[in-house]
Amino acid sequence: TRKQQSILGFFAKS
Amino acid sequence: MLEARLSQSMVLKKVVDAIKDLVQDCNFDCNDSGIALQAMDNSHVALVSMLLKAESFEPYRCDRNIALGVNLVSLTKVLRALQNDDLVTLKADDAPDSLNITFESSTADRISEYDLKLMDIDQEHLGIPDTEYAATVTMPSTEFKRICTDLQAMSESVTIEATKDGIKFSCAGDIGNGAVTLRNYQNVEKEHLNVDIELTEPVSLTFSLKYLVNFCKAQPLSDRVKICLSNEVPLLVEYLITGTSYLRFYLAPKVRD
Repeated sequence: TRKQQSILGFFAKS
Repeated sequence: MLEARLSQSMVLKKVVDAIKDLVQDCNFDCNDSGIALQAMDNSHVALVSMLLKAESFEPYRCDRNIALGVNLVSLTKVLRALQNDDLVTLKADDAPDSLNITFESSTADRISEYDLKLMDIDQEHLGIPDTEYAATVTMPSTEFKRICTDLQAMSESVTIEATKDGIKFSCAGDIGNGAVTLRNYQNVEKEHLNVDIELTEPVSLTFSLKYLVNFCKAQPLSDRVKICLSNEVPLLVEYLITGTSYLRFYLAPKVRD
């Protein structure tokens, strides 16, 4: 099984 | 104040149609360089980034930063009234509580005017790093849409592998497996059919097809789509609008549990 990652893990809040 | 007139008005409708199922409320950030939008979907898996550059409008005037907080379902209701070849003009004050939208028929015998109520949207802005992608594929947007919808019939996820042999979209579902492989292809007479694969290193990533199929709602914007991949970073799917204006979608990958 694969787990969906969050976009927030890659792009930091600016 | 903002005043922006768009002769290719269908572009606005196509952009809204492309993103309204992914994001509901978003700010259109206007400044002197154009109108930008950045929004995440509710589950924070995908990000939409749009830029309509000032050059896409004639005239374009915006002397201050203005955020237009728009509910896209409401904007869609207004854009229903837009007809092919209409000119559309957007107007707003410096601190607006409504957006004035005018449609003019190309023969100038009909003018439709709407005021859309705006909302305060506290939106988090994300910094998108400049990325040198390991694989960049440019292909017909209809082909990409067909591959995603066909594979979605079999599975929730697709693995996209780019190697020197081509780009392979594969899926595994309850009823079996499926795969589509595209190789570099050049058609001198019909360049829009070209498949261009630029590769610096092999890539393999898995994504949710539900989101990819959603991104393909942007297909009417352009007959070409650019897909950028690097291992362990979000996928970028880009549709060019007019000139260098663009609609981009980013999608976080799925990883082994």
